Amino acid sequence: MNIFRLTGDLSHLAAIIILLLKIWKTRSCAGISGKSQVLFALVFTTRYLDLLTSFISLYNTTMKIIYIGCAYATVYLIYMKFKATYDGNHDTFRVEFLVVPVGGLAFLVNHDFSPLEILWTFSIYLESVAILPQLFMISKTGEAETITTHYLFFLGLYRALYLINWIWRFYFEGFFDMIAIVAGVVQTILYCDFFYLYVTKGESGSNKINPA
Amino acid sequence: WRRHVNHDEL
Repeated sequence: MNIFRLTGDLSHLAAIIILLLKIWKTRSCAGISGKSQVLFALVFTTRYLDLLTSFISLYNTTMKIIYIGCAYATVYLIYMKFKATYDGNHDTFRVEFLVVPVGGLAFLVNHDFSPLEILWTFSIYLESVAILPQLFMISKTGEAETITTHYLFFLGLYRALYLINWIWRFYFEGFFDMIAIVAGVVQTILYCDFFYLYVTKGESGSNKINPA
Repeated sequence: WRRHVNHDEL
């Protein structure tokens, strides 16, 4: 464990908690893409099946359980409890265009052709594009609530910090996972446009960002 | 680099 990975995990946890609290407190999921949240629940489910097979550390197990729990709680709030506030008309990204190619790629490019490893690879590839429905929805509505932008900022920051973690681990441990690194670079690049808006609009204090 | 399959990251 290094400071970049720890900060990355805490940033990821912060994003997940910010979103869950935002929906719970405002009792509304307006502006939130339910599709992205379903994809994240799928990412955690397929990636953390090793909870059943191997124990790495208390930290690892605890965080995985928290991530899975919060992901499903968020999906529940969006599609069940606060369903009336779900903005289905703007959450129209065709997720099958993400899941199918990612599923195929996971079969073709992986570290080991075993069920658990293919599912892990699927989850890594899926995570890199899982935010697209949310970014697409924001571009369609033309605005995002401030709290949603903070959620996206911490979510984007977490994988950017992981990139530094992988540089650190390559240099100090000789650890190198090409699949995670390439997917992580793609994932972080997808946030660049948002990061620019977040920083520029954030300074002007406008409470909504308007991606072009 | 060494390939590894037991993933220790979240």
